Amino acid sequence: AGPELGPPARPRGRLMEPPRPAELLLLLSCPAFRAHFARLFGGEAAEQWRFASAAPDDEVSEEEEEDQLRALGWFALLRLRPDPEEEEAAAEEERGPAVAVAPLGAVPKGTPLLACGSPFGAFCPDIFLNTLSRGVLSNAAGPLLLTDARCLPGTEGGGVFAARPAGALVALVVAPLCWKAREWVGLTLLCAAAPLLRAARAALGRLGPGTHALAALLPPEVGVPWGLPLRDPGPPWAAAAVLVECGTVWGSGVAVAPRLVVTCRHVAPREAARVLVRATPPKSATIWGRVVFATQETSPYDIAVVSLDEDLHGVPLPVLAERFHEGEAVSVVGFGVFGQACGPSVTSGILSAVVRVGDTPVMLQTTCAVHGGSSGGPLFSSRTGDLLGIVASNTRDNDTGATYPHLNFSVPITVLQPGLRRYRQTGDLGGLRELDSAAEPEKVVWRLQRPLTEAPRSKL
Amino acid sequence: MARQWGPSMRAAEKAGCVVSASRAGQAEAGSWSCSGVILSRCPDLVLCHGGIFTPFLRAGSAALTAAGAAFLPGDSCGDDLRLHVQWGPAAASPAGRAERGRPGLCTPQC
Repeated sequence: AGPELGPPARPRGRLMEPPRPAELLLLLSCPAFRAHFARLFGGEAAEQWRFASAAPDDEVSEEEEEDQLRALGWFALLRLRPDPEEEEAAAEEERGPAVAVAPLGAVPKGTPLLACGSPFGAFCPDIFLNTLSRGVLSNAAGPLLLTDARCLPGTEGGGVFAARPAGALVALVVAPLCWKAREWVGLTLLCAAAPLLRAARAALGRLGPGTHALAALLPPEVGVPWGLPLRDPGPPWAAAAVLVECGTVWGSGVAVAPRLVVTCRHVAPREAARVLVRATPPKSATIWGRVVFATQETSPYDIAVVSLDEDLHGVPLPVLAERFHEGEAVSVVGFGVFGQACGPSVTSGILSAVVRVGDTPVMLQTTCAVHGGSSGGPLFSSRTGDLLGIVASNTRDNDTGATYPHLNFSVPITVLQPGLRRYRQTGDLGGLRELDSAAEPEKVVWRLQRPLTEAPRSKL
Repeated sequence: MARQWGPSMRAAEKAGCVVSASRAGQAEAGSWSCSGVILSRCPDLVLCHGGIFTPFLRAGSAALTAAGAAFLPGDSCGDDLRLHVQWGPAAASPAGRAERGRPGLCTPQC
């Protein structure tokens, strides 16, 4: 959760309302969600993905896991048995819809979201009921949404709300924990609320006269206030990442000029190699280019620069940052997780460390979730939209093989700025070539070694 | 920024609930539970995740992936299904009712 949340909305530990008996009206699913789920997580990819919703200490049998997967995109509509006392006491304005629903697509990628669920369900509601978690909308494929708000088992079915439209229900939690190739991805799978409630309305209409009237009680979608654009464009930098393909290798990149894309050397390692760059929809242009510069293997900076055959239109060109503020809110945009099957994902966090050699920043660390495929992608200041750095890697523990998405390393854009500026103005690569002769302390930092406090003395 | 989240936090607080499913007469077998959203009041309608209903499906989880199944009526689960929904004071109380809920307190006329 971000530190800026307001005062707690409620003191914890107050008396819960007594459990109320309910009846199941229907089980429903959103066909479009299931279709996108099958496209992104089915087929060949199915082997790689796992969505755990059992409590951590539960051994889950194969059969149980299959049951969970089958039920993943299903929801239940319940009607509570009337409580005469409550019915009597409820004033007129308390009857009817209890939430407002955001239309599908009203919340763009990168928008802050608030997830509200009860970890471990009814296990200990006095303590865990309505626990909040904040993140952003990381990606969307139709009604299938992803957020980097941290959620735990038991929060399935919990609501996810937007700040704009204020307090609108955007989605419900489908799977709090997603594992790709046995690594926790740090994203929560959601189903958009609007299409789900449309499906519920349609189903109630088909179940018979008794339930027909209930369809009218389901919450409406929030209209867009007059004069505002139909679609909130979202933060412009969310569309700045491009997909970079070099032979069979692909990764992310960012355009710093209409014909200049920066990415990582391990994405486009060979100078003069041909590269295909894809901008993100809706202006998804595909343009060829050529690697004009790639650092040597010995350089601490894993950077490559691509010159495009034609201008990249419609992709916002970021302002390059000159300063870094530890603790500031940042966002990473990259094609990790889904690669080319989906547009780039946005994840949020803070700038957790600026590692310097002397006074010069040589490495940035963030708490955003960064996955394989995000390399070369942009790191932005969420507040200003300035480009802070180029994502180079996340962290892998060589002993256990575990990967830590939320500890990652970026090359500060200030390291690249002089060389990029010189190349753009004169076509001379000299400034960029200086990256190949970075000083030893910079190498030590990027090898994640402890800096030597003093040069070891010779024993001769 | 804090102000930005006020309405969302209130909405989440009011709509949030937990749902538990158990078998009639088998309390000791434990229950399945998840989170949910209160959609409307009087009548109270709640939307929650379907995963906790799988053990109760008459035709088993295969019913969920049967071709063309977009929804299943309530009676696709067995008669022994017992459901309970619980929420916090913010969701229950129009102003004042939560106070009413505290036995032993009163406001004597003076």
